[in-house]
Amino acid sequence: NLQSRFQGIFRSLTGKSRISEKAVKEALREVRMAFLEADVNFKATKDFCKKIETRALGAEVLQSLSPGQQVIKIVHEAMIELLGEKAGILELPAGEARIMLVGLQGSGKTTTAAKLAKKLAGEGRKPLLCAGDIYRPAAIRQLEVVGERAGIPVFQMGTDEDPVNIAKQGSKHAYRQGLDTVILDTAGRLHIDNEMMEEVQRIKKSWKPTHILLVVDSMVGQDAVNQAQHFNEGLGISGMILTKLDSDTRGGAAISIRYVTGKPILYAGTGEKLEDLDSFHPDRMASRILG
Amino acid sequence: FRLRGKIDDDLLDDLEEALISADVGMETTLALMEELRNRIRREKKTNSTDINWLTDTLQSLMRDMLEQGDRTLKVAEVGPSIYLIVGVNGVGKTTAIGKMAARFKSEGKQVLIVAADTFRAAAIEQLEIWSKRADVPIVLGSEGADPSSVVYNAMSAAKTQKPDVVVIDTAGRLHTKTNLLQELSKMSRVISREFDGAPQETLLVLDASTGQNAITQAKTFLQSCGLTGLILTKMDGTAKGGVILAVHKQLGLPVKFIGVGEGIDDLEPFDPDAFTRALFA
Ligand SMILES: Nc1nc2c(ncn2[C@@H]2O[C@H](COP(=O)(O)OP(=O)(O)OP(=O)(O)O)[C@@H](O)[C@H]2O)c(=O)[nH]1
Ligand SMILES: Nc1nc2c(ncn2[C@@H]2O[C@H](COP(=O)(O)OP(=O)(O)OP(=O)(O)O)[C@@H](O)[C@H]2O)c(=O)[nH]1
Ligand SMILES: [Mg+2]
Ligand SMILES: [Mg+2]
Repeated sequence: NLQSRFQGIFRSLTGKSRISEKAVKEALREVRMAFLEADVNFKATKDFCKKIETRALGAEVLQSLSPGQQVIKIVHEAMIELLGEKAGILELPAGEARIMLVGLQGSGKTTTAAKLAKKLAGEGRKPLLCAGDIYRPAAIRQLEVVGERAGIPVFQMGTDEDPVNIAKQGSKHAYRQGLDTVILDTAGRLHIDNEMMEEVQRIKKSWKPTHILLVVDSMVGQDAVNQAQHFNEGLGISGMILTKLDSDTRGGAAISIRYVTGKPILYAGTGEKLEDLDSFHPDRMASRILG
Repeated sequence: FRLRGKIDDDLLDDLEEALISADVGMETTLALMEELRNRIRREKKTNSTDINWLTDTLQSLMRDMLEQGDRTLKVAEVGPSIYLIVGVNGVGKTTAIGKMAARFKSEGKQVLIVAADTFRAAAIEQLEIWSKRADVPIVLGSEGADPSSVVYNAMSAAKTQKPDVVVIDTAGRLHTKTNLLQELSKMSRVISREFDGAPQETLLVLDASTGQNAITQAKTFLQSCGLTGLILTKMDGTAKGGVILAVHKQLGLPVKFIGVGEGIDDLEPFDPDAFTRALFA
């Protein structure tokens, strides 16, 4: 961890009245290495380290009795600031909410849709799951099974219907059933697949979701920035959900996707069960990334 | 990736950035850059404008890292060749099996696939659709059944049907879940008990966009159920899959196939030359 990485740098300097700038810069190089090993994007790492350099070269470090601790404190605080200072909050309108989940193949959208529905039902909302993935074998069946387990109704129109229409009919169905929150599961897609990106753009244009949430696998490496940037620029997202945080991945992707989109990370997927959806906690994520 | 100018520190920094951005990882990148710098000194290429020499040299260093190990699938001397497909959640195991089944069938082989993911919602239905697409027989588990019993039933079926190849789908499982890894080694033991020398391959499926955690995944699966190779999926995205350099170097695991899409034909044998060239594209 950072503490042990810094030991070599600052130990030799204890007892001196002034810590050299050189030592601080060396410490920042260790921060850079730790970030890259934790899968934080290269450019995000560079910009982050530049940003904290000024603070790190300030009096609070150079005249400190424990400069290593001071640098760690600065890094930690800057990370929490970047990750979004308070825990994620999904703000839903009082009336009808339309939540669209998008993201790359296998990131956890279908499972997260059911988890989110269950969580919102527990908070007093009346959700409907809507099966917008008409491509993946047995995707609709998968949503039906997890929906059933979550105790949430599932709306589907089979695989021959345009997802735009499925979404709109889903909302009509919700209205008739007195349900106020439609959660639309969509097919996994590559951010560079123009046809598939056009599909979600069409859904957005016609169905007008109140929220578009990008679901990102927390084990993703440098590519996280590409994914998040393309979805945010090509579609516009309102927030993100980071999944599979029950793994031992350091999760530097969290920094990357925040850095490139500025959108909030709202939830953390922490397992395969339907209750495994937590609020996103920036402070816990920061500690985890630093290792 | 645009490299231009002369071979100086700025260019080498750009090269280092390209490698890290391709998920090659710090340790492997530094090792490659150090060897590259040695070669630059040795062949007196400092400040030379011979960029082609530079990229060719780096690519050959990377190819050397990928050359060892057998990239072909092991075939059983007697009885069916049994391939066990494992990996963490959502990486593309079930889809890869559908593609492999079609490929083996087109090679004139009798294929049997096994739906041993009895845990995840609609996993069995998903593989069943692939068995219809590939037109191969399938052994179905029932949801909630012990996956080892499904594997056992599949081994009995294989003794009767005598297929050339058996490919077994397993539930996604995080390498951090010891009980799930134990479940997997139990499945592997059932296979080797029924057929000597089986499974001929235990392949870890890795998503090309995975970061450094892929190394931990490979290490842990290798230790607990043994691995003979990798399948690298979703190479049709923007991720380069550079982490397999470290997996190959540290654990000797060769990539046997890459997934390049969601269609039944989107599986290709791994080509180290194409892979290293694409890393720089
Ligand atoms: N361990 C763990 N597994 C998860 C989590 N979220 C989802 N999964 C698993 O990840 C795998 C993929 O989840 P899906 O919900 O099918 O992912 P998806 O994004 O809908 O996939 P596509 O529709 O094919 O793009 C499944 O095995 C899930 O059980 C999580 O937070 N932790
Ligand atoms: N673009 C692309 N998508 C792929 C590739 N391989 C698999 N997928 C997609 O990735 C998603 C997950 O694939 P699955 O085969 O369900 O993955 P899995 O490992 O069996 O998932 P679990 O059983 O839930 O752990 C699906 O949407 C597939 O279509 C590939 O090579 N390229
Ligand atoms: Mg899905
Ligand atoms: Mg599967």
